[in-house]
Amino acid sequence: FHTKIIESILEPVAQQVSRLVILHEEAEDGNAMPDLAQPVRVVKLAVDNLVKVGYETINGSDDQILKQDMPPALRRVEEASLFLLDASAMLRTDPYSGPARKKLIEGSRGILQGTSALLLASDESEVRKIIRVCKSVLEYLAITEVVDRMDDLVTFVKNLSPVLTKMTKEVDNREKELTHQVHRDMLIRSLDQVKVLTPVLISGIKIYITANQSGQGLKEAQNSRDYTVRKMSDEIHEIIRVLQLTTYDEEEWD
Amino acid sequence: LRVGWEQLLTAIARNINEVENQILTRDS
Repeated sequence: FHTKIIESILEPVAQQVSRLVILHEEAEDGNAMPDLAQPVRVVKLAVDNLVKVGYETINGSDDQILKQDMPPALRRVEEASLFLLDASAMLRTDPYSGPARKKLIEGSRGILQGTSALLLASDESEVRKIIRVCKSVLEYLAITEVVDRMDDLVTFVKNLSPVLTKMTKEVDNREKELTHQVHRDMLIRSLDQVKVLTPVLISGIKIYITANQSGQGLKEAQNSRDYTVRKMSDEIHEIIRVLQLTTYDEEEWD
Repeated sequence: LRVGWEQLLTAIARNINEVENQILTRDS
């Protein structure tokens, strides 16, 4: 689990499921199973609610990938809850039923897999939102070269500042959410670079404008400004790349 | 094993509610 919230939700139930799978496989103890009708009903109710909320989210979202990713996960959870219902009905007629136990395990696993897929789909959608903010900063950086008057610079800074602040805040929050220290460190490093480079960029544009008016040192001023823009853009591209990493990279840890 | 299944189903129901809350929070 690559985020703390997903880990905190799924980890306890994942542990329980695997423990029970082991118990089930190792301890075909021949004991009668209890009547699970009531807890299974509670699960079914929770699933029905989740499915309702899930489809509301899908309908209310303009994220096409989320719209694509969520329905199969919801179906997985729904199917799994039917397995649990089946199992509980089977156990009522035969509390020793082996197939019923198997169905209970399959249902429990299915719910875990489905909810995990749902959380991932929702999380990826959140990441896409942060990436959109990063891209809007990139778009502003791309128009730096047209800023050749002081009043343009004022407008440029006025427009760039809120998007940059938003990006910083969101990447910062995301970084705190991640469980992989290497990814966190990469985000912190790139974000720090962007913070350091921002005043350098503004002063670079100022120098360029002055040089443009005086006609002296224009080429150097332009090169220096473009270099800063490139460095900032590279760091933001790196942020976008790292935001999308979910897998644990052994080499990075080594 | 008896207690285990009831506990597991209770944990699953709680898990589903938490997932629902998480999706709602994200969505808002």
